[in-house]
Amino acid sequence: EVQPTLDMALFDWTDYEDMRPVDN
Amino acid sequence: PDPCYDEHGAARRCIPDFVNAAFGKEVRASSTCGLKGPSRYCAQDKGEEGARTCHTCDASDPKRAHPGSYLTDLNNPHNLTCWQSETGVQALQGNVTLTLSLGKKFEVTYVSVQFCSKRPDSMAIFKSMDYGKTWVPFQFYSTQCRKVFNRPNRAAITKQNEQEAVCTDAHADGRPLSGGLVAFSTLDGRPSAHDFDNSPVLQDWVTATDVRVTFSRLTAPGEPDEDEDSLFYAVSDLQVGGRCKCNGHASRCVKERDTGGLVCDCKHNTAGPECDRCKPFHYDRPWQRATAREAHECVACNCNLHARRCRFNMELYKLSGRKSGGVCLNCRHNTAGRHCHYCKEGYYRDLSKPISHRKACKACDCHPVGAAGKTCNQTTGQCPCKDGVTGITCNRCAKGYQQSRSPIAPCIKIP
Repeated sequence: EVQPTLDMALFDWTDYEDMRPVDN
Repeated sequence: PDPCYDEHGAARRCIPDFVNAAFGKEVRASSTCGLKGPSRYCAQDKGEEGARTCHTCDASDPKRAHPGSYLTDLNNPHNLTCWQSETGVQALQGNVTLTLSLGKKFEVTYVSVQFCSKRPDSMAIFKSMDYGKTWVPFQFYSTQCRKVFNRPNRAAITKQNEQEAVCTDAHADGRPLSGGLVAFSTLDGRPSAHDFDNSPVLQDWVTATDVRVTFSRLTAPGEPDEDEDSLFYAVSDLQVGGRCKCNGHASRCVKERDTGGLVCDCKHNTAGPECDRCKPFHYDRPWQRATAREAHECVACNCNLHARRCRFNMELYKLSGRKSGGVCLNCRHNTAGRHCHYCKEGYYRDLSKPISHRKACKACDCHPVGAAGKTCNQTTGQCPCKDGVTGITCNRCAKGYQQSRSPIAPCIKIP
């Protein structure tokens, strides 16, 4: 079976603001 | 059939017809009789010694005018029409000049002046290569070269000075008393003339946009004095034999529609009034004049239909063994490289389409968190995935992994 695509809402962007994609 | 291509369609050198470039063109004379009212002149009749008759020159009377247009009209030996200068010592002070504009660059083979009067003792032929801004001497004639033109008489022409004017008294033989011809052959006696194709020096030497003939002195000192009204120059025909200069890339010259000027009908992907440069986008090789052996046609850059402009790079041309030196500019459709022949960073080749297709490159679309970078493999499109991440764009966790909350390690092994 195919794994679901990565859910961007699950990521904790604290400390990684610079990585957060603009549309996220 | 186009003379610029052979029966197989291959380019070959072509040259415009040999013409009298002066024919029918306007000649500006610095002195013409009868312009300031009727003036008298006397001339020696042909043949009979001493017999001379006098006439009136009147510019306002077509029957008695001697305008500059007579120099380049149809020259009928049985009905000579002569341009004539003003008469008398005063009028002939300084030079009398005839200036002819050819309208574009010509490669001149000869310049000839057919006299109605006796040939002058001293005269010179000049040419301009910049439409009359500057002039250089083509040839000097005088019985006193040193004194009149400060040049030795009949100097030897060597490879070192073959693109310089020389002086000669070869015309000085007084006979015939009228109707004499002075003809200057531009390549005569020039050492490189036999290999003109490979002599840029002589190609430059024969090139002219304008020709000027100056009459410096009618008679040599010590010659019997002539009456005042016998002192004038008269010429029936000024000819400039040559070919429209197109550097071997055109077989004819045509009038340009908007300017009316004369331009070469350039072939071999060349352009410019003398076909002296490559057409835009045809810069894969350096422009060269065509020779009998090689047409040196300009070649279009290969940009796989992704660019409209390119430039020539000599280094690349030499590195390619003098085959190809074009470099494409501003490749479009996400291509890159000298020939827009690969996909730029962040894109990969869609191998189901030819490289010249607008959609030959597809976006890598690498996942902003799952992929370690934006650049994917040029042929497969595979993005560089982080540990535990999989998929062409690295957008999901691999088997045995699950998504974490950390963008740094988005997939972690399932414990």
